[in-house]
Order: sequence, then structure tokens, then C-alpha cells
Amino acid sequence: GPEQEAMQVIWGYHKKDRLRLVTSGEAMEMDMVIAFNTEGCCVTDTYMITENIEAFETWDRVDRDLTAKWKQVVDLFDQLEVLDREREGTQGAEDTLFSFIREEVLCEGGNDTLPQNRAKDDVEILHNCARHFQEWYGEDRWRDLRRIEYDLNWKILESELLQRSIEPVFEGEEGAQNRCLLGLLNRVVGFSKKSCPMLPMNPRHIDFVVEAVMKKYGGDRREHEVRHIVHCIEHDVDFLITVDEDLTARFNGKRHELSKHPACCSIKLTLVTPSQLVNRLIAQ
Amino acid sequence: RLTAYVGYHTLSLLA
Repeated sequence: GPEQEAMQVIWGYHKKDRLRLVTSGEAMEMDMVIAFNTEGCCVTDTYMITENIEAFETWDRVDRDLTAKWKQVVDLFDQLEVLDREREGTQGAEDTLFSFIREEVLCEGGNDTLPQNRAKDDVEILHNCARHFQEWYGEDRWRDLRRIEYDLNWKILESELLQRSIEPVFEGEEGAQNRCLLGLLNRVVGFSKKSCPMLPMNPRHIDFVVEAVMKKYGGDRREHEVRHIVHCIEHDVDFLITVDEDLTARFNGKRHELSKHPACCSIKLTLVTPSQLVNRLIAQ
Repeated sequence: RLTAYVGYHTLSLLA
């Protein structure tokens, strides 16, 4: 669509050094990790994202068009300027700015996780899968901390879905929720292998693992948007490019509030859609 | 030179 075309124009400006196109390392990597996890792919090492995607591709149910696209994005990411990694996510000031933007500028409530009932179902499904790990994983496979057994984990999930009369579809729109569950299950397996060398796990440990996984990978993405905004402000960035027009309107409408925050060193940030940025670049 | 920040979802419009 038009926003894709506008991004091509922006990329051209970047390649000709007429625009500084930047991103932040950790926040960007976390976005990718979450996005791929939602599709079932487990990135365990952000220095080896492509290898992690290729390991996922060896499973025959994977949509190769999608993974080809991911690899392209990873390649594009490598061509961006990454803002100072050292300063990311360390200081308390960043956290107060984070809450300030979320509450005072974007006026968001405290709860941005999944709808409660869906989260509850996910937890129950993952917990039940974990209760049966010893029926599927032999000792050798359980000891292998590196390899992700996509096919085996899918079989474990499939069996639990069938128990609940949920159609175990993986592909397409219909399979979206199941792919997301597989992504979460891969994490549960990984964390369980590391924290419990011998199966079975006791139910309290399962609760602990599932809760940790849900907290890190099971929420929605709005919190990440705020992280990006914080990084932009800290690095005195002019524009944050997003296709979320609702976010753009809310932030730009109340960004003057930023001057009230003591840790806020720059208030010039404006959120723009790709086409809005192109218009500004042309007008320059 | 202006600085523009891009995140994953916007960057993926290029792929």
C-alpha cells in the first residue's frame, strides 16, 4: 500500500545519507523475538537470529514465505544505525519517563495484557502440556538445551488441544492462536529444561515457569511502543515512524506534557506515519 | 540531517 511505498522512499533517503535512520538494539531485538515467537519460532540468541530462523525452517509445517520475509527484515535491521546500546534499559530515570509517557501522555491504564479469559486458557493449556513432558521427552532430548524440538512440541500441544476439542490447525488465520501457543510452549520447554534437569516437574515449578513465560512473551505489544518512544526522547530523535495512527494522534496531541517531566531532555519528538514523513522530507 | 527512528513493524513494510 501507500505506506509501503513511502517506506521505500524513506529507505532511499537513508541510503543516500539524506536522513539518519536509527533504531534501538535491544528494543528492536525484543520486537523481533516477540513477533517471531507469536508465529511459533523461538529466537534464543539475538546474535544468531538468522540461524534461529533457519532452525525453525527445517520443520516442514513452516510458512517459508513468512520466514524469507523475516530474514529480509533482519538484513535491513543490520543496515540501520543502532542507538547507543550501553544506555538502554539501565537507569531508573528511564523507568519514570516510561510510566510518565504511558500514563500522562498516552493516557493508558495499567493493564495492557491479553484479555483475561484468553490468558487463563493459555496458562492452563501450557500447564497441562508441561505435566506430560516426560511422556514425550526422553532423557537425552531433555538434556539437550540448545535444540528446539518444534515437531515434538507441536505434538504435545496438539494432544492437549484435541483433549479440549480445539481443532489443531497450524496454518493460516485459523491457526494463529495455536502458533502463538506453540511459541509459548517452546519457551516453557526451554525454561523447564534449564531449571529442571529431571522430569517430571512438580506442579508448583510448572506454575512458576508458565507464569514467567507468560509475563515475558504472552502480553501485548503496547508496552514496547512506549519503550521506543523513551529511546527516541533520550537520543533527541526528530521523528518516530509508525503506522499506528491512533498512537500518533494520542502522542502528538499531548506531547507538550513532556516538558513537565524532569528526566525529559528533549521534547522535539513527533510521531509520523511513513507517508507523513515523506511529505516533510519533500517539503524540506 | 533529520533523525527518524524505525521499529520492527514499520521496518517490515520494506520486506
